[in-house]
Amino acid sequence: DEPAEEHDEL
Amino acid sequence: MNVFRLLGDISHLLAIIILLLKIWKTRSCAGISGRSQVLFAVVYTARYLDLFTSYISAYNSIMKLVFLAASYGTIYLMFIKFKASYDHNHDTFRIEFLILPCVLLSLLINHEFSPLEILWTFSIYLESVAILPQLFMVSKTGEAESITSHYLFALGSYRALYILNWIYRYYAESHYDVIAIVAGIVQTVLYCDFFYLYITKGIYGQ
Repeated sequence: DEPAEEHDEL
Repeated sequence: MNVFRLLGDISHLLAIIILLLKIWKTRSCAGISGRSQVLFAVVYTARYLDLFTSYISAYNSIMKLVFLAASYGTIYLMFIKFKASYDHNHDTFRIEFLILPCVLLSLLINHEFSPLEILWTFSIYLESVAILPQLFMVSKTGEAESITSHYLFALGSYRALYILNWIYRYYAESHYDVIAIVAGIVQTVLYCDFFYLYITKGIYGQ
């Protein structure tokens, strides 16, 4: 699983 | 930001405005599932807690605030102001059957085991199925007012447009989020039967 990043979507 | 994402957001915004206007103008929330609306309020609340922790853009923050305000506004209209018109006899979908599996799944499958990330994941899973009480209500009563159909069409289109946005971002930015993509596809598939009826009735109906 890829690391968490900022969720830039709504 | 690409055109699919923008159209998706506009479609989402339109859905929420249609619903609020329908309730406000007719002074009635007949045919609307309060349970779905409560689930959406939970979805936005869990997802947009990041308003306090990360800033992405003014657009992003304003849209989040609008969705939260509109969602709680809808709940206020349904459960307080126009409570008498709420059709609770037909709104009987057991939402614990949606919430509990989403809680479990978000604890098991997430990008990072941290409170905010789990809440974000939970909101993505819950959003994908939050419309089920509404679709159940429509199928139970056998009909939806045309304005309710427009609401459902706009709301369903939003995630369908997001799928195009994710395809675009995958190729243009090498960006993808498996959790959002899979849940978004599930969400869109749930609307397919409704889309089919909406389009065929719209074209061949009346």
